[in-house]
Amino acid sequence: VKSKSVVPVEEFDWGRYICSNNLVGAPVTCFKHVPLCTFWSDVTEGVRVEVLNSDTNLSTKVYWIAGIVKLAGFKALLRYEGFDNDSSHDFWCNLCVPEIHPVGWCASNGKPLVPPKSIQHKCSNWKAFLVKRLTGAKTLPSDFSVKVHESTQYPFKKLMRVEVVDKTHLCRTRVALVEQVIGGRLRLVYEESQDGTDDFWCHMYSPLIHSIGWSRSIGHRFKRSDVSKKIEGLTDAPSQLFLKVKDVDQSGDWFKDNMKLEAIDPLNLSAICVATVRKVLADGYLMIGIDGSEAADGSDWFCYHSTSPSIFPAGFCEINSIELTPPRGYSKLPFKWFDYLRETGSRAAPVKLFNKDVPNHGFREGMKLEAVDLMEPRLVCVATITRIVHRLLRIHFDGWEDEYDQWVDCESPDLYPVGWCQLTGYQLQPPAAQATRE
Amino acid sequence: AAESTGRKWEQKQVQIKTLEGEFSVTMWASDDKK
Repeated sequence: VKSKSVVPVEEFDWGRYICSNNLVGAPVTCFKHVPLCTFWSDVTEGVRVEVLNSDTNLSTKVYWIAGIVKLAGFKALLRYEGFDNDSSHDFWCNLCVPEIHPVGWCASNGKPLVPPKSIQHKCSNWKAFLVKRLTGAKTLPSDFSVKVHESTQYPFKKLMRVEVVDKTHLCRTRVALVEQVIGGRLRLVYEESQDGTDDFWCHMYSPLIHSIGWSRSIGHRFKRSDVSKKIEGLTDAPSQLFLKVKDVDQSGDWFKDNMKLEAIDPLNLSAICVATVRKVLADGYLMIGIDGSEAADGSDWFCYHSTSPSIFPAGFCEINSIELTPPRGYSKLPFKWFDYLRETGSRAAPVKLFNKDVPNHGFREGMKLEAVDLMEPRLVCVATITRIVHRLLRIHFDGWEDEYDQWVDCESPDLYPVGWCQLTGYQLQPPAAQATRE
Repeated sequence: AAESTGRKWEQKQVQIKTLEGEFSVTMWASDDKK
């Protein structure tokens, strides 16, 4: 398992990074699980806002109007009205911070709009100038700050109990308590942890967490807690808070034990591997083993739902020119499915059983974003989409070698737009410098 | 885009306050459909 260490946090400036390299941030509308996703299609270049005027000698806080020049996730490059084509005073701002307001907010709150001193001499009639510039232009809705506040409230609360994958034995779940909620990401502490440090980070929509009783209901392995001390205030997280999976019909032609397929290796998300259905559970869940690297006791089998975008029919990699990782120790290379199935006396899982939906996700290669390092899931890092195969995204962590890349679904709740960390107060891991990596 | 996400663009009279005085302009803002 390859994992990264925390990079010392220095000031990372997304705006400078984007501008100096002429980069593109993935739009907020690509991330269905983040605040304001459905609203953000109305936030475009040219939209005007009221923002603090930092170019003034006045001692009191004054504001001026700025227009959006460029967007990168939640961040916008703004230009004060009056600078026309002069970009020298452009500045980046997260549009969801309390200092950004719709046009009209200043008047409602008794704050005067004062032009920046660099351009004060340029115009003798600012009223006429503003009427001309603003009439017919777009601004944010008057309840923008309410929308920001409402969309950053989360239903999971501290001391709620959940079932979560055991990070040391992927084949089983354990009970954990919600210890912290940041931006919908949960820090879960396993119930038997003595000092509260045995924890696991995941998003509240992660397929790795479930309501209490889920494991028993589908026949999944579960590590029973032996907790002697009862903590006051514990509640089981209500089942409606968890991600719903599609209902599937297991009665007809269905996955069977020993069927072969291709799967993202949960211990090396850079690799898609030859894999086997080890056990068929209820409600469409499957225990999958990675061929050639399974523990004898099945302790590294992993639970994927049959509709998971992380499992593929045999031949998926070849069709899409992705390198398929053959079983460890398999010497007959290049790997050929036809030969392997014959040699192992097994059959491939039918193509029709896999999820073939490809959402119109909007991601493009080269787009920048903030992505969880799923090998160290408390870390949210500066990242780039380097390849797109249908709904599958190849995520590269800026400054790190390609071997740390991860295959992630386009609807993964572990992907966030530029500025998400700043919005939620989560710590962002900047691109690694060569010296840090060493 | 607003139409497809359950909101509509509306013309609004927006108040502007400068050191010289107050006036209003007509701008567009998207709003949740009533």
